[in-house]
Amino acid sequence: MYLKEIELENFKSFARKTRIPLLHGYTSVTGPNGAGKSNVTDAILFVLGPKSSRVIRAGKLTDLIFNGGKDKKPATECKVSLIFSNEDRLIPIDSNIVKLTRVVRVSESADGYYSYFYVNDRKSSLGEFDSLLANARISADGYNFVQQGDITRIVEMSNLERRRILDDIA
Amino acid sequence: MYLKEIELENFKSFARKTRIPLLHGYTSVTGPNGAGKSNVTDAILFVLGPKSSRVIRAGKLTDLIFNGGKDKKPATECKVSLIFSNEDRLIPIDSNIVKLTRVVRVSESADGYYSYFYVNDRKSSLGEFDSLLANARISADGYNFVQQGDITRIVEMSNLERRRILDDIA
Amino acid sequence: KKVGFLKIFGGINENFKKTFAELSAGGDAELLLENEEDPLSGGLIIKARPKDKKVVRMHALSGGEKSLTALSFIFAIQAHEPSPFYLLDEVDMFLDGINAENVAKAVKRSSKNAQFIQISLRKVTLKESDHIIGVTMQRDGMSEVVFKPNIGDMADNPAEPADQP
Amino acid sequence: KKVGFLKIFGGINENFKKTFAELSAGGDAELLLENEEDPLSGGLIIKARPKDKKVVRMHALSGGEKSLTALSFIFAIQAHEPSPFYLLDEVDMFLDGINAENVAKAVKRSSKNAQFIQISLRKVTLKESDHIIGVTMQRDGMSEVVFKPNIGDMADNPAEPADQP
Ligand SMILES: Nc1ncnc2c1ncn2[C@@H]1O[C@H](COP(=O)(O)OP(=O)(O)OP(=O)(O)O)[C@@H](O)[C@H]1O
Ligand SMILES: Nc1ncnc2c1ncn2[C@@H]1O[C@H](COP(=O)(O)OP(=O)(O)OP(=O)(O)O)[C@@H](O)[C@H]1O
Ligand SMILES: [Mg+2]
Ligand SMILES: [Mg+2]
Repeated sequence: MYLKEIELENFKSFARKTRIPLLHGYTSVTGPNGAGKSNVTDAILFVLGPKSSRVIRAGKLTDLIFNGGKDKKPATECKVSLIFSNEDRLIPIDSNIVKLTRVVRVSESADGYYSYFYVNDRKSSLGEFDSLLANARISADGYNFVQQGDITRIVEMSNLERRRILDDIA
Repeated sequence: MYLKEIELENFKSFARKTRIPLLHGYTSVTGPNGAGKSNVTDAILFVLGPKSSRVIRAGKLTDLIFNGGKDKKPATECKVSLIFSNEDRLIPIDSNIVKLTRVVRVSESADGYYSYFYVNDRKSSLGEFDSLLANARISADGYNFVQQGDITRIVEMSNLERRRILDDIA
Repeated sequence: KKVGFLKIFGGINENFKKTFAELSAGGDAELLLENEEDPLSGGLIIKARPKDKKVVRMHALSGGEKSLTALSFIFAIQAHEPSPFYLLDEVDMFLDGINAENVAKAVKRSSKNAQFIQISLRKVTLKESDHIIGVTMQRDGMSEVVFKPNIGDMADNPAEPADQP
Repeated sequence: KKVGFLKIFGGINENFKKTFAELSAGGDAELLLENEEDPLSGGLIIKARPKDKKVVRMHALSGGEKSLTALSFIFAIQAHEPSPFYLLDEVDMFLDGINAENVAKAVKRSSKNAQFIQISLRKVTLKESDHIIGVTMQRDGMSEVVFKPNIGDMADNPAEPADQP
């Protein structure tokens, strides 16, 4: 199983519909400061780790929707799809390709947004995402994802905070 | 007025007596990780900012004495001198060269060390250092010295902590 | 609970010793519990000794040595519960060229068994990877993705001189 | 007390606007007080807008943009109470080549009026400086100082390719 492609639309600085095909092995992502590299990490965590907006540097989920950039109109919804190759059926769905899609749309409701989940373009839920990903041992909470600044945080944290990292694993 | 030379002896990783001549203008210091670059900053702060050991990454002042490195005997005292060119008499001493020296020696006393101060090789005190440096507007407490990690600390601190930086200046 | 914790601690400590020795090309390090009798009442201490030096407290290490130690700890945790997919965002920022290259080589080895995506500005890292993706932003504030970016064009990125290892 | 604080705040804010515009080659930024009536009861907000983008909250900026903003704030404070001597330790770590070069050029300009010592692993920075001092450590754990180190030898340091700007 591996991540085959990421599709972004109006997610943070990725206004245009953008496809990022990925391969097995070791891929590096590079580019100038502020280009949007860490926004790609945020897009992956947006789909895999719906539980916490802290993780994706946003005060509220609608901060993730393209804000218009220099001179365009702000968008009203953002969409990210992760497309996994699932030949080994690590994700318990009987299909070679599994596409997980998450959409957040601005709304008049109390929270200010609606959140939608799709599996292979079929409407789904946060609960289903959780159980599919748990089977594949892909979790947004562990250190599989080392965000920018995590190294400094580990260096600066107290001995007690460091021990708590091991508690979470137990 | 400028810093003309730094002399170190048994200060952290600088075991051998080391002289570092400096010039006007813009000097860069480079070298591999762990070579001892930041130890040079610590040496300057050791002389200029005797009040706080937090500043020089040491639990206790005796941590600043050469610990023996790979296979030598630990030293029992460390010494750092800062030699300033003082033609403009910014430091209120009537001499073209002002040498500030600080020594810390391991001792049996309650603190575990003795600390000595010298001005142009004449015995001095912490109080005299303070007043000489205040005149020259060289302070270890302001942001004249940007230590490794200060940038990250400013980015991560709360709005209240950032305001306190301005309070200290007032 | 204590038994479960100690088992995890032991496993990660073994990984950590191996990983630090590998990344620091000859140093040694270990994890210690502040309170062995009752681990959950104390903290976790990291002790690291870079090659040819005495052990010092974590905060007396250099910036690069600390970040290499933290990275070894992270890799040790990752090895404890393998996943098919990993993402590293600018973990090589504080490292000099030699250390950054050691880390990139270690990731290259791990990428035989799992997919790794590493965001980096360093040429030594870009050179080790199998594929490179470029992200740029035009003057309109919108990001774009470029495939097979020319590393030379990335001159605005810190990088080892093309003629150097 | 409040009057004294507001005077300092005003002065540093002016410096900060100028410095950020210079270092970010066209962005704009400012300092804001959470409570203008009673500044000492609230915090200090930093707002920054990189060129060709909308203003976002400080934590939504990129790693490099944040560090450029923090550095502008530090330089603004330094300009408020000039000193004959400054020391900067690896302040260019998060910056790409272009931003690191802008910072080095700004330091070069300031070094006409004061002495600057900058610890850095970046070639763009070493190139801008008037003098270079190398620090190395032999296998005995003892530091040594090298004058006129050959930048090429520093190949183990992140650096722009010698043939690139
Ligand atoms: N909702 C949004 N709409 C448009 N742009 C956004 C949005 N949220 C954040 N941004 C922009 O994204 C940029 C940050 O991108 P990102 O953090 O991915 O940069 P990066 O490539 O990782 O850079 P660095 O190398 O400095 O870490 C910021 O400049 C910010 O203005
Ligand atoms: N009392 C001491 N005696 C001997 N060596 C010491 C002492 N205190 C610290 N050291 C050594 O100094 C080294 C750290 O040096 P320093 O922080 O100056 O490195 P640096 O050149 O700034 O590296 P980086 O680029 O990673 O920041 C450590 O490896 C540590 O072992
Ligand atoms: Mg980033
Ligand atoms: Mg350092």
